[in-house]
Amino acid sequence: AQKRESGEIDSHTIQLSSLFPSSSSPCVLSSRASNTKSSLHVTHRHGTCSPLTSGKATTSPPDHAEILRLDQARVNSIHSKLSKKLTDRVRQSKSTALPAKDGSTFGTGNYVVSVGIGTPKRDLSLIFDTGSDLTWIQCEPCVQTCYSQKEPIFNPSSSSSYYNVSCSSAACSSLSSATGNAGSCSASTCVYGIQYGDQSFSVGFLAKEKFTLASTNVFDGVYFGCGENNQGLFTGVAGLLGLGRDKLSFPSQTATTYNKIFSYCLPSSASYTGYLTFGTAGISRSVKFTPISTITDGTSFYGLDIVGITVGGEKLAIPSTVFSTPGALIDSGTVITRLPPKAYAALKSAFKAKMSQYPSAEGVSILDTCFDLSGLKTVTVPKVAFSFSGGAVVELGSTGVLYAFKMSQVCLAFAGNSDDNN
Amino acid sequence: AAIFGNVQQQTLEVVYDGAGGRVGFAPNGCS
Repeated sequence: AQKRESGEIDSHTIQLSSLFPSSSSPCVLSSRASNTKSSLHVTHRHGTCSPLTSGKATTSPPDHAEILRLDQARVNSIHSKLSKKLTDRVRQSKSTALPAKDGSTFGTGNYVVSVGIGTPKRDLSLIFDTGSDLTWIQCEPCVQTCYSQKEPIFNPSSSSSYYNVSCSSAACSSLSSATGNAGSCSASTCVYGIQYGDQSFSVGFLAKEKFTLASTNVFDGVYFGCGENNQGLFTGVAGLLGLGRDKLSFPSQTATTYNKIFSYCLPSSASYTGYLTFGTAGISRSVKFTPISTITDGTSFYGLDIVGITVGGEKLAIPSTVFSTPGALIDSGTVITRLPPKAYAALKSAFKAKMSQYPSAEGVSILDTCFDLSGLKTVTVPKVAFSFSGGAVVELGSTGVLYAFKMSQVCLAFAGNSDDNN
Repeated sequence: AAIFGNVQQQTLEVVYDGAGGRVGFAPNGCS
């Protein structure tokens, strides 16, 4: 009753200093990742824990405007991928040819894990991505081009467990669903190509290699891309770990061991590590499940059915068709949650009404609901919860509601899509 | 489609069960 009195039940009180972690705080390792056999540390690419910044955070804090610009590019390419799949289904009944703009924009790729590859094992930092399927790394001799990366570039000729894949193999034919491009042939070796909408791409040989997770979990013959021509926003990292739903994704290739189950906790700030665990080890008993929705069938995305949003204990009056028409998905590589326009409008107005005690501030990029919190030590924000099909109600953490540019510009961390159908 | 992004995923333990055809969330599952 006391908590309800003071409104604590339906709101978070946040120390504003926690929204601006100092870039020199020492790294705090996730105990879960350290103590679970099938767990990897997840580090923030630009933080003090990242192997790419050798212990100190990158001097220049990430450029928020750039992060949000790239985030929008990624969202646009996810939408185009979905609409292409949708028109593919429509195309069976029609003969309209549509421009294929496939691949997903890479975005800012903030979360990195270290995976052992080859014999002898080489530990390489890979960005993990639930929104794409093909795992790839840069490979010597970089026949065309390689971007700069922290660790030495993998050299397949120095690994005794490396094999190129022939063009006639089933894995080569399944490249089109994993990358949006059919495999091609070079001297009877299968060649892959994956293009990300922001001019990032990787092209090279489809190969098989030994992967080692957390030093002891060894997987022989994992299909992956050995990139001889790589360009784009990956600077520093060695490649990408594809966690999508296609048969070439890493969870699908290790299904006999982990049954396509994995879980993660993202680091809540750049000076902490989170974890990525394969299999069921350590999964919290309080997990609430929702079925993967059919809207994303035929794509590699993990679809969700959102049925409602609650702000500060008040359920928003949003017709369920607002969510069901465009559908929803979850993506580790998208930074800011995108909502259908009507849902975002309802969230924004309810949130603003419960934040009326704070002065408004200018919006930034895709975020249009911002507050000036200069001079304050704490901020009290209404709790936001999502209801998913199957009865799961998920209350977001205090760091899941705000995106802080500076004290005078702290914004609601949601954005509306451009139209009701995407 | 709506997209549940990684800012909102912070402090949640997110579970992908590809074989079971479901996704799970554990609020405060990361502490």
